[in-house]
Amino acid sequence: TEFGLVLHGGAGSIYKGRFTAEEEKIYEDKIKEALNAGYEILKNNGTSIEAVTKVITILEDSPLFNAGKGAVLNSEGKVELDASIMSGKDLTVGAVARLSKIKNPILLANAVKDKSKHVFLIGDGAEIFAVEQGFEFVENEYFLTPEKLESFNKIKAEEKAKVQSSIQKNEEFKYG
Amino acid sequence: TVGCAALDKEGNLAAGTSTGGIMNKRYGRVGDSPIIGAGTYANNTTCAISATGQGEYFIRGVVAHDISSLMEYKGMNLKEASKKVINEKLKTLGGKGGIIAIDRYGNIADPFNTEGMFRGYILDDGTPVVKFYKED
Repeated sequence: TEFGLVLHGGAGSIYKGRFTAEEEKIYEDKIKEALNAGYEILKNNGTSIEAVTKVITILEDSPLFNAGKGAVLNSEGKVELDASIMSGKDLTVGAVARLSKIKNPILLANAVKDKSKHVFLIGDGAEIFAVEQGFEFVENEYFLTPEKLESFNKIKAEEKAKVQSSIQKNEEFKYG
Repeated sequence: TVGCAALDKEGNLAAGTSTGGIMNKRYGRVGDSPIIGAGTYANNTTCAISATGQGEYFIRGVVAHDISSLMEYKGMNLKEASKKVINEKLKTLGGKGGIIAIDRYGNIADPFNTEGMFRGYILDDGTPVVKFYKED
């Protein structure tokens, strides 16, 4: 095989029966779109790094996956994003974590790899580096989707109920 | 989490991973996705890998680099090495998830120990293949 690529879109909560045929088709179409975009780059003599960043950017921009738009929320109700990229040619690396305003974390990871003497930047430091590199910033709300917000609210409600139940049990124990 | 591993016409491999982490994660929690050697790794002599799953276990198992090392030092092929690490080592640690990988010959591997993993590949014949579940 002269060239090729493989991708994943996560392995959490994916089981037969969870998705309707229509929903499966939506996922399949988006994955095919990403595969074809990467293929075009490789076919036209683009680099593996270019293919990887293009594919991941498409998946980050889609609300279907847990990356970029559509990512899950942390315990504070905010989206915090992480990404990394590595070249097998020269073992150069770029990684970023705790981003809250960068639209495409994989592109910032690639910039850390190519335009920084460092390997791994996090939080405010990573975002200041992004400003210097002219990156696109978005509000944290950009990443939120109604589905993820609903899951988050459900988890928080369950947590609250657990705490209340535990308080009640302690009181019963105390009186008992 | 999303990830991609690619081989170009020059024979160069690359891998990348991007994620939001775990729902309701503690503020400041970092998983394996940005940790090179755990969730992402590429080396032209072996393969390119991106992982997805419970990040803490992938960090403890140094999963991506481990697969590459088994190929480099033990002479295993990509499928053998990745199956061993996901189905044996990661399972022993108690972690759930999987990886996608491509080697310098264009061989693909996508082992996982969950019910499903969104995944797909396309090789130089240009036919995209998409799979969701264990049975696919």
